Amino acid sequence: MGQLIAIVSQKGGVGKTSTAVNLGACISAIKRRVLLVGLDPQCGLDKCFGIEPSQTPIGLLELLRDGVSPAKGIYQVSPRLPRLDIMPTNIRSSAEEALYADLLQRDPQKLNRIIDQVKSQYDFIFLDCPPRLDNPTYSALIACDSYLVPIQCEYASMATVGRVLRSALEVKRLHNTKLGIFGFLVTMADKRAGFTVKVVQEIRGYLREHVFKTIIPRDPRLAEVPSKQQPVIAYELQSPGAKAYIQLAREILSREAGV
Amino acid sequence: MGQLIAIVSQKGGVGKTSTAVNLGACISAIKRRVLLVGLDPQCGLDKCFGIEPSQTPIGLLELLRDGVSPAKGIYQVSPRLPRLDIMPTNIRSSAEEALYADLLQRDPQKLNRIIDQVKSQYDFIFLDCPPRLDNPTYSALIACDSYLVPIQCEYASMATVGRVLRSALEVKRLHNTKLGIFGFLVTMADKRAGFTVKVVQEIRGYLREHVFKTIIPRDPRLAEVPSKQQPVIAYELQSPGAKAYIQLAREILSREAGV
Ligand SMILES: Nc1ncnc2c1ncn2[C@@H]1O[C@H](COP(=O)(O)OP(=O)(O)OP(=O)(O)O)[C@@H](O)[C@H]1O
Ligand SMILES: Nc1ncnc2c1ncn2[C@@H]1O[C@H](COP(=O)(O)OP(=O)(O)OP(=O)(O)O)[C@@H](O)[C@H]1O
Ligand SMILES: [Mg+2]
Ligand SMILES: [Mg+2]
Repeated sequence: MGQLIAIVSQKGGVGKTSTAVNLGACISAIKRRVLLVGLDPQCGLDKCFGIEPSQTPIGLLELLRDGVSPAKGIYQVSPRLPRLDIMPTNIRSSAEEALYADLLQRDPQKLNRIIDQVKSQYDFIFLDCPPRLDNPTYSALIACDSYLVPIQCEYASMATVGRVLRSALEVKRLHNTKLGIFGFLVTMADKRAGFTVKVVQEIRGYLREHVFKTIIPRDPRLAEVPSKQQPVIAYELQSPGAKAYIQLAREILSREAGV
Repeated sequence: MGQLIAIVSQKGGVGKTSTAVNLGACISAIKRRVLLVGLDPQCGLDKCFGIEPSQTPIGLLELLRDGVSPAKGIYQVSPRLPRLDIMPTNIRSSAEEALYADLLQRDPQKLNRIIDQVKSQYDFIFLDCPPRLDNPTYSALIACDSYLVPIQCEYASMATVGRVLRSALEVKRLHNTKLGIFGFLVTMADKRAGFTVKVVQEIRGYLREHVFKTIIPRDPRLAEVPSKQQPVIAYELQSPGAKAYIQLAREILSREAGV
């Protein structure tokens, strides 16, 4: 039975979408079935795979609105990554964005019911959330088993971790008793910056065993994903970014196996 | 009479808060009076100056809720920057964040009425918005004269410019006929990344004369602002980041003078 993991941070630009795409791809490359669900109305996840709403008639918006079978809103990303599927957000305009927000507001459990129908077909399902803690992120926390928080290795993004923890505790108390911490991931660690070692120490001191051992370095090759329209392991396997996400996938799988 | 400028982008982590802090400081250093208003419930702006809600009894939340004189919610940032003031967001909890959202939802013009009372005392007022286009950003677009959009020099953030333009056009049509483009600012341009030249060319080709000539380079010294709790010109005047924001301030002031 698959684990449903929401990738969450109110701080923008910390690597939520990049982690969904690259970690998802690396885990699927190690013989696990992975589904990526784009909850961000910016459609950042769709864009990382070159998915245009015109090519995918059904996505999350249609599933929320029309109640068709979720399998219709799931697409294989690429023949080279056979175990990686995506459920695109499929939002094309501000009007559709407003509709999307309204559908989630009226029935925050709807997302949960949609995902439940496909959960058994995957080992991991990652929900890519926008930089906010109200809906759609709130609905994601209601549905998921645990949450992963990327923390950009800079002062500005450390400060916002407290809000995520408080929001998650509220959801756990009111809606989803199973909600746990999947982990905190240090991203964009820049060797050139003098503060990197100190920030990593502060993060580990504060969040302890919940912080992944693997740290994702700042690597411009990772920023090419939206233009290459594929995960970094598909075009630059030897880059520091690709190696780090592979290592993270291994760390997660060995943790799951209780090693 | 001051110009009211909203700093807007749905894409997270593109340098909205950094631009508010550093551009605001540089313009105030060139003999203009500047007010920074923090609209982001994450309180990123407050944190860049080390302002804790406990030190500032009144901020934007109190002004929206209690209707006291706006001057009570404005503080001088530092004696070394005598012409730079801040109106902090002052949000301490998720409950206050929900109250803030509710106050803006019920009366989107309220922000406009508050700022109007202090506008004549400043040459520039910058509104730092969160990474979203609904409230509080929508209220900011209703109130402001023009908007500034930072565009991180990467593929992911280029794609989201269209949404900002469409949202602004809607506000202009429905609520605020004076709304204009203050400019698009390329930020975090990384010399190491192979795509930088191409991305800058695409941005200039698409947005033409609306793109500032000045480009802000990726500079780790800029990421230290939240820990130094002052703008970069106050602690590292010779850094690439400080020089770029000084140059941007000069470009803006010479443009205003019609040079
Ligand atoms: N380790 C990294 N090194 C360098 N660039 C990175 C790295 N991770 C992500 N990026 C780039 O940084 C930018 C922000 O990353 P991303 O879009 O994944 O963040 P996000 O948290 O999903 O943003 P948002 O808050 O807008 O959803 C993107 O341009 C991405 O390509
Ligand atoms: N030119 C730059 N070079 C290097 N780092 C930068 C630069 N500008 C901003 N930063 C850093 O990048 C991170 C994101 O910047 P910032 O917080 O200003 O973006 P934002 O758009 O306000 O984010 P949010 O969407 O969360 O409000 C911060 O840690 C900041 O210190
Ligand atoms: Mg994202
Ligand atoms: Mg900000």
